[in-house]
Amino acid sequence: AETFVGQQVLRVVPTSHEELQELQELQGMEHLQLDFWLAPRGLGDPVDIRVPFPSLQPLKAHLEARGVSYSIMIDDVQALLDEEQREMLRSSRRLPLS
Amino acid sequence: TSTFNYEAYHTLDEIYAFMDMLVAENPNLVSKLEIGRSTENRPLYVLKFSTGGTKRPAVWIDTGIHSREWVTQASGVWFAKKIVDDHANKEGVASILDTMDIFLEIVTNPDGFAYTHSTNRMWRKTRSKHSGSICVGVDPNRNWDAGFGGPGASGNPCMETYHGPYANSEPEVKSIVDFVKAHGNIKAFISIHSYSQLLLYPYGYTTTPVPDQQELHELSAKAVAALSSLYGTQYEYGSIITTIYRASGGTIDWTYNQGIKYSFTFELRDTGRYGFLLPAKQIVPTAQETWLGLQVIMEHARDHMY
Repeated sequence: AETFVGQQVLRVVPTSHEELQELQELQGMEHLQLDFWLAPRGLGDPVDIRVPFPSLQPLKAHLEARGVSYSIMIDDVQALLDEEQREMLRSSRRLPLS
Repeated sequence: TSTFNYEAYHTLDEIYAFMDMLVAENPNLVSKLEIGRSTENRPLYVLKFSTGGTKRPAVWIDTGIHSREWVTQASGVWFAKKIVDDHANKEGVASILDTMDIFLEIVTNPDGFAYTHSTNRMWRKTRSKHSGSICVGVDPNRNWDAGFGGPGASGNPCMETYHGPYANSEPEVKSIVDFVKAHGNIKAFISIHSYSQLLLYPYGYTTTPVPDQQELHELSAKAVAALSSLYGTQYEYGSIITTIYRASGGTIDWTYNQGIKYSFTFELRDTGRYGFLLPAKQIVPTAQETWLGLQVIMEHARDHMY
């Protein structure tokens, strides 16, 4: 199974058309392997991007260089997935015997 | 199904076993239809809830067309049990079932869902492989024959919004298309996604308002008010293209153009704390509040037959 170690989900809320366009251009940069959980829509609408570890610093540098502010929506994707799996395991142990 | 754990995420096999249990416990109300097979030859199961008659006016609800949106399939399981309980207790949707049937497809993209459990929890698309494509999968919510291939979908097979080589190329989509056309009497069609907390109606592929825009907007307001009344969860509502973005080849644009006036898409919790990784403890409250919104739409369809 694919792991998501070191991955984060960044949230960018575009406040100008330039920032919105910046985000739309990022969608086309396939080499960054960005996964847009929420795609660019309009000004003020959040854009959520799951970022593979190798692209994390380059992307943050890219945004900071352009003065595009971002927040970290999910700090550690793998940790959430691990919790989800633990939860599923716990619940399946409670499944009634058939 | 009274001891099934609705507050947990389940595998494809566990959901299929739940469906069989529900049918076995309620043979006079629930039946399981196979409307087709997926790319990887998994059955596409639809639960039919009916108190009799044939080809009665019907409501269609589907969950899980985007496989990573796990709260939707989990909500679909809860919806199925709720319909059965309401019928037994003669409350809620029992009055809907007096005159209408309800069809519920819980795992609309089983190949993708199985893949999220086995290989990549973030998988969204189908698992089809089309000649000439170096990447796998088509976005099943861009593959319908409504503005297909227009702006608002990608022609790049490696993109998450790849529309596919042609409309209905995906058997998961074609099976619903064939079912809707063959049934011919579906009056409300609701396709459930996550996340963002939105209630959307057509169109997504054009800025042209639908002829029934005002009625759908007013009905959305009522549905959202009912949904929010339970836990205060805030929803926005409107047409796809004005509320989120242009999206072509979408499910409810096609169903609306088929004449199914009450065509809606829900985007469930949350607005971006967990996104697709919504904790399991939020499944039941999400399903409960969504059900209140669905009930408003179903009752409106029942009372405004066309």
